Amino acid sequence: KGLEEIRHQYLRAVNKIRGDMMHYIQESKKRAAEMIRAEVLKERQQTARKMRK
Amino acid sequence: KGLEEIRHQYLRAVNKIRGDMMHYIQESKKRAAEMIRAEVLKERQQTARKMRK
Amino acid sequence: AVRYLEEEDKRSQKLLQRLDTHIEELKTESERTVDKY
Repeated sequence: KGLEEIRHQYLRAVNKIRGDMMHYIQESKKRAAEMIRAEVLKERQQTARKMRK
Repeated sequence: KGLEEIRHQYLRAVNKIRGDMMHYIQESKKRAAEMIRAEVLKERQQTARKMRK
Repeated sequence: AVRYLEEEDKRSQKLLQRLDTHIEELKTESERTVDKY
C-alpha cells in the first residue's frame, strides 16, 4: 500500500512537471512567432520608407 | 527499508527529469536566438535586393 | 530580440522554481508515507 502511494505521488509530480513544461514551450513558441512577425513588419516598414524616399 | 529505497529512486528519477528539462530549455533558447537572427538577416537581405532592383 | 531573450530567461527561472516546488512536494509527501508505514 505504501509502495502504491509513493508511486502515485511520483506520477502526480511527473504529470505536474510535464504540464508546466508543455505550457512553457507553447508560450515560448507563441512569443517567438510574435516577435519574428513584429521584426519582419518593422523591417518592411523601413524598406517601404526607404523605397519612397 | 524497501519504501525508503523506492522513495530515493523516485526522487533520483524526478531530479534527472529536472536536469533533462533544464538542458532542453537551454538548447531551446539557443535555437530560438539563432532562428530570430536568421529570420531578421533573411528579411534584410530581401530588402537589400529590392533596393538594388 | 535581446528583450525576447531576457524575458525567456525570466520565464525559465519561474519554470525552474515551479519544478522545484513539485519536487519538494514529492519529497515531503513520500517522506510522510514512509513514516506512516
